[in-house]
Amino acid sequence: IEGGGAHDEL
Amino acid sequence: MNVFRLAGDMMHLLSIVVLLLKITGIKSCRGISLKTQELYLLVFITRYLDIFTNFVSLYNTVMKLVFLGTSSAIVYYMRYDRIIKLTYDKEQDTFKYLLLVAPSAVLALATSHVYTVLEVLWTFSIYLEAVAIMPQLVLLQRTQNIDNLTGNYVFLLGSYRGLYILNWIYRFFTEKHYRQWLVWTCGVVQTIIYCDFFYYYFLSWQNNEKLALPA
Repeated sequence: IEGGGAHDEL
Repeated sequence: MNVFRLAGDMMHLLSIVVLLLKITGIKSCRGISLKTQELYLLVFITRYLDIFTNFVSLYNTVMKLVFLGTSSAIVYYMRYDRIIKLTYDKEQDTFKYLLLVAPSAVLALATSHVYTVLEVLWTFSIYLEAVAIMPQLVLLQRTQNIDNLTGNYVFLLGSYRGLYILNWIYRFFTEKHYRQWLVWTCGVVQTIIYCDFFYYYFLSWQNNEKLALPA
């Protein structure tokens, strides 16, 4: 995931 | 997607539906902070800019559109609806936007993982969401006779945050590359902000009394 961030969350 | 994440999303959705029903049903937004609602709209706009470039799932895309649409509707009703806008406690809703937006922007610029517009705005939205409820909590403290719907709205919103923490704990143990101190820290801070409210919410529920926050 990009940046280790939760980009698949809302 | 795990059960905590899904339950969290549903709580979030339900909180917005409860708020919209309150506003349009009884034609009143008494006790609701327009500032918090506008900050949430800003959170959604800055976080979901990737809606067309970063496809995750149909579920994600639809939910993003629903969140953008419903929060725009709430802001529209509170600002422009002929009847509803008269019930807005403008004099009481005095929290300064800048107090929340400026630190979020500075932190986003200082800590963004990559310096692209989308990534910095995404990081900004994470910080801003953590504190966006504050004008609402301050307004609740000033409101006498908090109605059930307003209390339930904040309760559902807090539950969403709590469930997301469970979701992160679950993902931390089940996914190899799931490391995100930023989201964790902000999520925990945000949930702590609700603790005081939760305490009084349960107290009023247990004693079967109307919710009131001490000033």
